[in-house]
Amino acid sequence: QYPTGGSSTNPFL
Amino acid sequence: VDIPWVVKPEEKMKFDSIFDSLGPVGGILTGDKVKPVLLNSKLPVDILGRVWELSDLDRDGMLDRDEFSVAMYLVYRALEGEPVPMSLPPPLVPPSKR
Repeated sequence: QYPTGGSSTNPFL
Repeated sequence: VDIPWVVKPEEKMKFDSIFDSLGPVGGILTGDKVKPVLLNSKLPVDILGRVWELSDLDRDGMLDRDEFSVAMYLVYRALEGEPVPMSLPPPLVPPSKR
């Protein structure tokens, strides 16, 4: 859901 | 380990009313609902990112009522010029999460 490349659940990263 | 939560009852009521106004589903708010509220504070995004890291205690990308209060508490303190801590001090951990 968050296109950060990692498994981040942080919407600010 | 019976430390009082730093979020005072009157603050908690204020944060709860904001939480409820955002339309929580099943008692939780998703990141995309919380994000605009935190951005409203005009704090730098890297600060808000750290606030999120500290408040999303179960790292599920969503905030429940108590996690949201932690986030709002940190935002308000940051607006008053206090630095956002690198890790969550025990008095800031909601009693329900200890």
